[in-house]
Amino acid sequence: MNIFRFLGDISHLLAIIILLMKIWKTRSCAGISGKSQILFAVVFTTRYLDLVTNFISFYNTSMKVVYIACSYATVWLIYSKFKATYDGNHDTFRVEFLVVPTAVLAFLVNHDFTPLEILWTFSIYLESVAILPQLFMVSKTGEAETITSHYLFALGIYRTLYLFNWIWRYQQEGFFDLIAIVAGLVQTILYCDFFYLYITKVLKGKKLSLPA
Amino acid sequence: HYLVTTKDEL
Repeated sequence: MNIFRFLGDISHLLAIIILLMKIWKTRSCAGISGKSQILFAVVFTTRYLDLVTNFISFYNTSMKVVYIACSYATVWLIYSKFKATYDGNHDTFRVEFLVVPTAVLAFLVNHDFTPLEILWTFSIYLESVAILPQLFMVSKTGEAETITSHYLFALGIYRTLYLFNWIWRYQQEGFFDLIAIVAGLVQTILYCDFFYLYITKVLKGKKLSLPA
Repeated sequence: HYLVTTKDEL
């Protein structure tokens, strides 16, 4: 465990909690893509199946359990508890365009052709693009609440920190996982435009709004 | 060398 990875995990956890708290406190999921949240629930479920097959550490197990539980809680808040506030009309990204190609790619490019490994690989590929319905929604409505921007920033910076973690691990342990690295790079690149808007607007106290 | 992931990351 190095500092980049730890901060990455904390940032990921923070993002998930910010979103949950935002929905809970405002009793509304306006501006949040339910589709992205379903994709994240799928990502965690397919990646953490090893919870039942091998134990790594107390930290590892508890973080996995929290991520899974929070992602399902978020989906439940959006599609059940605060369903009336869900902005489905603007959440129109076609998720099959993400799920099908990443599933096919997981079958073709993986470390080992076994069910658990393919599902893990699928989760890595899917995670890299799972935010697209949310970013699409922001670009469609042309704005995002400040708290939603904080959520997106924390979520984006998490994988960026993991990139530094992988550089560190390669240097220190000779460890590298090309699948995770390439997907992590793609994931980070998808956030770049948002990072720019976040730094130039949100951090200066302005609401994130896109030019019409 | 090419290392298969040890899956200790989240």
